[in-house]
Amino acid sequence: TLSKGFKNIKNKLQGLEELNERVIDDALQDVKRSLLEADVAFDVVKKFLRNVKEKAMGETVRVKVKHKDKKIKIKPEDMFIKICEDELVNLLGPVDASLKINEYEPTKIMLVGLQGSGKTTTAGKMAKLLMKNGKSVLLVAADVYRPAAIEQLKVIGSQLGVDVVAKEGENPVKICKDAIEVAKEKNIDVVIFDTAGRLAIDEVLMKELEEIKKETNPENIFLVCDAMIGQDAVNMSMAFDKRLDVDGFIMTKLDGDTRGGAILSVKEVTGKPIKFVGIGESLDKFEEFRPEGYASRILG
Amino acid sequence: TSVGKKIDENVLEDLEAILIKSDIGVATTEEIIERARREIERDKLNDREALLRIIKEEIKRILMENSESVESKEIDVKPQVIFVVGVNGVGKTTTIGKLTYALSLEGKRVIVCASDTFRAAAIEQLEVWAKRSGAEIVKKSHGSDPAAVLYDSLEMAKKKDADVVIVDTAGRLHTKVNLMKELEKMSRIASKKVEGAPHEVLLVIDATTGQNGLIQAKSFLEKSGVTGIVVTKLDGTAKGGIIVSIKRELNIPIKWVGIGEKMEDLIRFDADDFVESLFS
Ligand SMILES: Nc1nc2c(ncn2[C@@H]2O[C@H](COP(=O)(O)OP(=O)(O)OP(=O)(O)O)[C@@H](O)[C@H]2O)c(=O)[nH]1
Ligand SMILES: Nc1nc2c(ncn2[C@@H]2O[C@H](COP(=O)(O)OP(=O)(O)OP(=O)(O)O)[C@@H](O)[C@H]2O)c(=O)[nH]1
Ligand SMILES: [Mg+2]
Ligand SMILES: [Mg+2]
Repeated sequence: TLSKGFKNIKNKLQGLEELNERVIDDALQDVKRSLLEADVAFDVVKKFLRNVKEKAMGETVRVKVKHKDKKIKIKPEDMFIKICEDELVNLLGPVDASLKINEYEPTKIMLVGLQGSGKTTTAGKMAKLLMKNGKSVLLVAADVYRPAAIEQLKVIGSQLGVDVVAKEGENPVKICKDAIEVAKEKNIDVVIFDTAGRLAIDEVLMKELEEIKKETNPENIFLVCDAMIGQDAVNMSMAFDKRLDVDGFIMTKLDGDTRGGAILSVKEVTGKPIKFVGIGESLDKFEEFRPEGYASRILG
Repeated sequence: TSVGKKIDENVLEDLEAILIKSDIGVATTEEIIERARREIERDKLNDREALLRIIKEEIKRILMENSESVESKEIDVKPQVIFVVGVNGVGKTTTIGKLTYALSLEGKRVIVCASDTFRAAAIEQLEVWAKRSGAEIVKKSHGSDPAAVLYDSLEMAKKKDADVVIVDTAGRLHTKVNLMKELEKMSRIASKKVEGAPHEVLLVIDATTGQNGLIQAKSFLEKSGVTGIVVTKLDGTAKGGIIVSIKRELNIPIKWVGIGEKMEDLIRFDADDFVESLFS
């Protein structure tokens, strides 16, 4: 599954008897370039290179000692590439698509993120997945700003046969609180809050999210992030996480050809897991995040 | 002196980091740094201020070189037909609302064409913008052929002697072959109905986009033609540096900038302002 970035490294290291520091540094330049082209955050790339160098140097010493006069068993280029892939899978994982469930009351899921990242669509996808697992769902239209946002969620709700709580021009905090009461009355298992897209630097709107969190205490707060985002992934994810202490990320639009380096960036800078991925526009295009599927895509 | 040279290496690395972090991309950053390095050595420059000025000038040069005036040619053909295209969620529909408003301030009569017949409530969303910005909307039922809506809107434009038709299209990832073919079909229909149409194809690029933005631009340029770029969401923390690579590699002019979610939040692209904000 190696594409040209790593083919380059393989060719460079081919035929060498062993890895040494000079060769490793040279290969790391190619890794650096490939990861930056994949939109991995600049500082995350630096950290990744340090980790890989440390392991690669450690490996050469170990292999040298173990195979004193014998030929080295693993080809150096394969070992180096394996170290890179393992390090990436290690940083991206482990698999964690868990939802915190409330045993006594409706479980709440709050979706937040930048404008256009895919929150409303993801609300529908999440609802469909939960229903597949036998749960009843209530969708809450907490975006009162975007033209026809409520209508958009209502269309999704009707496609799924799910009720949508909405109130034009009402305060989003009140909408969410009232929705919980509706869910309790109707004995619904899960409530999903679809919030308006916003900039992390919009003080008023970030306060609104903090207010929704304070008043409704959602068990799950997911930051919905467009997988084609570049270096801004760091600012964005840290800002949302600092204000809301998110439970995890949902990366969308991974059905395109973006390398998706932001996946590594947001995980690294916040420590929070990638829970789910969106892989298409229709409501069934949604699955748990599994790191092995993305390591070679990001490494190139 | 050798001490002077050492300072420049560190300073160059710092500036390289700034460029990479603004999504300018590895290849374009290398070229910019390389040119700056040559100029420093040639002029024996030694202070960070001079280096920064050189880099800024180089980026401005890339952004402004070869691009004919940002004003779209005054076309005698009526209506002028503008397609707005791009991947999902970048701000196409909102940009159309803003563009219509700007055109209406110039006294232009605008028709918006609801050719996103796919996404939930896309037509309703455009209807709100049409009402706000003073445009007439041509629409059909959800799920109808986008090309049929286009055809109707061009008919309506001729009938009502409209100045401009702006076509809202569904978000589409450039990797979806059938969706890109759909755009080609719409171009053909437009050109048959109105001479030279589409006269403008605006590709909307989200300022937060990373290196995939360059691939998007290449694909849309090839499949639907692109005559200008709109970069949206520059009111956020993202620097939008990917447009530097797009301009450098494809020479598509950047025409408009989205700086917010309101109708007035659209300004003409200004290379000086853009470059200054890269380093602010
Ligand atoms: N191809 C693809 N498109 C997606 C995916 N998820 C969402 N979209 C599309 O992305 C666009 C934006 O989706 P929305 O759900 O409206 O995004 P949003 O975050 O609610 O937007 P705002 O409410 O304006 O912030 C729509 O065209 C969706 O169909 C995905 O996984 N793949
Ligand atoms: N902050 C900010 N938000 C913007 C800007 N332009 C658009 N948006 C927001 O981005 C989100 C998506 O805008 P849309 O106009 O629906 O994007 P689209 O490209 O038409 O989306 P699809 O049709 O689903 O592909 C909305 O919440 C807009 O308000 C901008 O310049 N700045
Ligand atoms: Mg939404
Ligand atoms: Mg749209």
